[in-house]
Amino acid sequence: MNVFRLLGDISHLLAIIILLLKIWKTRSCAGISGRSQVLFAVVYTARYLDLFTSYISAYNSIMKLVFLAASYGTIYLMFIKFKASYDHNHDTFRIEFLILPCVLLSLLINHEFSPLEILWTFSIYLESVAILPQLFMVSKTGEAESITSHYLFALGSYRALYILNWIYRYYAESHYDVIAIVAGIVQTVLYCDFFYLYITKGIYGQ
Amino acid sequence: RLLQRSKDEL
Repeated sequence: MNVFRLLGDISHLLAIIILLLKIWKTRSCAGISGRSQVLFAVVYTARYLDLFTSYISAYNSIMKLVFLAASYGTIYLMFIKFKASYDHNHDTFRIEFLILPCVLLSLLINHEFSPLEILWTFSIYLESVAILPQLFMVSKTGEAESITSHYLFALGSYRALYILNWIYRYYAESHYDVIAIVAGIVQTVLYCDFFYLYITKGIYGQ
Repeated sequence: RLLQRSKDEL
């Protein structure tokens, strides 16, 4: 563990908490892409299956459980409890165009052709594009509530901090994982446009 | 140690 990864995990946790609070407090999921949230739940489910097979640390196990619970909790709030406020008309990104390529790519490029490894690789590829429906929805509606933009800023920052973690690990532990690094860079690059808007204008209400 | 899957990362 290093400070970059710890800050990244905290930023990730913060993003998920901000989202849950926004939906719970405003009792509305307006402006939030349910499709992205479904993709995140698939990402965590595919990646954290090793929760039952390999114990790494209490921190690791607890965070995995928190991320899984929070992502399914968000889906429950969006599609069941506050379903009436879900904005179907603007949440239209075709997620099958994201899932299928990630499945194919994870079968072609992976560290080891075993079920758990393929699922992990699939989750890494899918996570890098999982935010696209949300960014697409924000661009379509032309704006985002301030709380939603804070959510996106924290979520985008998490993987950017992980890139610093990978740089650190390369020099400090001579460890690197090409698949995670390339996907993490793609994921962070996708936020660049949003980061620019967030920092220059605070995109809410524009 | 190079190019191994980062198993300890979330």
